[in-house]
Amino acid sequence: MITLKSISKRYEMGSVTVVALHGINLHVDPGEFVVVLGPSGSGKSTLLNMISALDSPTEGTVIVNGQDVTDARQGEKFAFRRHTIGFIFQTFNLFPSLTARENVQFAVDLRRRRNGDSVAEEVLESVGLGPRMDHFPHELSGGEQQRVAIARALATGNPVLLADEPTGELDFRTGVQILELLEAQAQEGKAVLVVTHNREISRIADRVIELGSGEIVSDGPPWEG
Amino acid sequence: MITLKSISKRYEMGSVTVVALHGINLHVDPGEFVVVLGPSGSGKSTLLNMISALDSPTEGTVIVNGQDVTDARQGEKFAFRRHTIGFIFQTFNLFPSLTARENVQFAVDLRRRRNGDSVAEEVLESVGLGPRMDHFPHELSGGEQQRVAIARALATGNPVLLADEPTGELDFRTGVQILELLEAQAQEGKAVLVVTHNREISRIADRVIELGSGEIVSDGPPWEG
Ligand SMILES: Nc1ncnc2c1ncn2[C@@H]1O[C@H](COP(=O)(O)OP(=O)(O)OP(=O)(O)O)[C@@H](O)[C@H]1O
Ligand SMILES: Nc1ncnc2c1ncn2[C@@H]1O[C@H](COP(=O)(O)OP(=O)(O)OP(=O)(O)O)[C@@H](O)[C@H]1O
Ligand SMILES: [Mg+2]
Ligand SMILES: [Mg+2]
Repeated sequence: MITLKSISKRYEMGSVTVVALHGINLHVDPGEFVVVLGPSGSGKSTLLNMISALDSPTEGTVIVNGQDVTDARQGEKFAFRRHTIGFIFQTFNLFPSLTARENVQFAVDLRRRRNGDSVAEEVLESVGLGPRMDHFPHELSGGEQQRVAIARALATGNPVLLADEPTGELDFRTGVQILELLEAQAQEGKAVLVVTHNREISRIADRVIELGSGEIVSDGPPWEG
Repeated sequence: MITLKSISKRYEMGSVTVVALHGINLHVDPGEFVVVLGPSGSGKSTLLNMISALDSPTEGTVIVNGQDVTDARQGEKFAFRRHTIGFIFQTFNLFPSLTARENVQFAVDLRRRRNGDSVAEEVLESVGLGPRMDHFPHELSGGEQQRVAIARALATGNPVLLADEPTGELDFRTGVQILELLEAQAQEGKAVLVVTHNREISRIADRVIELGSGEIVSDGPPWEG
């Protein structure tokens, strides 16, 4: 489902070159629940930006769901994301002028599904926001906004689910509920990649990839430790 | 330093009333390092908004650093925040068109300190962002942006420091470094209040306040558990 070959990403900033990723080879099968761990600035968000074609690599190849998106044009990348990727951003990226329900419906509409309304309601219930569907992002707490962003990605029904710190703003109990939802998506055959620095989360994954200064330092089953 | 008397905060949303806080009595002395724990939506950010006069209570009184700010006018609240409060927001709130250094200088300039430049540099070094001072927020990772927001609050030198999830985007090691900085501020005599749902953090506090559905459910030394 996801294949990255020798991916590097560098940012040239005047005389300074920032290496965000270097020599990344990665393959994720459908149905796999993978956690990516790493310190702040180690390249986690950049990795998700490569897989979702939100940003282009400096070197290497990105193939997702059989499609090579490395050099795709903007229009192709937009269509690819719409049909293939469900993304939970680190900064939520909700539309402030839409309610929780409308934010989720917008994502579902993108896939032109007939049952947009009921899907949006179902997913918002599943993240514990049933009573708050018609409230706006500024009327919700930080964790509640994050849960709207999670519901939006789940509602797309897309085969690849990318989550950047999906429980950063949530308490342990609420966080566990969200992880169970993501795990269920993997069991339905989606490829699920969760970026986090919370080691508790890595225990439930099938595989844990550790990033350090832009390189994969380990890749295997979660530590029992 | 901080005194809240019978604080309640309600939001009327058509036929629904959301109770964010109810009957909160709280006193924090200078030099105290207090952690506020609680699930998503339990009222943590609302509590900080009351103390910093960013929002007004529905009932009750707010007195900080000897000043009753409950019914203060906008201009008085602005001056109060500028001289009394250092705030680390849950959503960072950096100025996107200013570099990391300029974001911090802006906060220091507000206090009209002569040494604005060197203070900004010192604080950014202390959060590990020395080499990235002249980069813009969109050129930094989530955790790096959070560290700029932390540096900005530290740079004010104000007597009350409020932090909403200061380590939510940081790995454990970077998070510990930040907590040590906040603890050092308390030892210098500032009143420090850190909102989080990370129980590890509560171990290093002097006091842990647990919030549940807008009420204080416990207040005492950290659990040894
Ligand atoms: N402007 C608003 N209008 C309506 N309800 C609001 C508003 N701001 C906050 N609330 C509600 O008040 C309650 C407390 O919100 P608050 O932001 O204080 O929670 P929190 O403990 O900080 O949660 P989190 O851990 O998710 O950030 C929540 O149910 C929230 O939806
Ligand atoms: N547009 C950009 N310009 C310059 N450098 C960038 C840019 N985006 C990211 N970087 C740098 O690339 C490195 C990796 O960033 P990335 O956002 O992937 O980190 P991360 O692992 O997600 O960190 P965090 O846990 O703090 O979110 C960082 O050093 C960051 O400053
Ligand atoms: Mg990131
Ligand atoms: Mg909050």
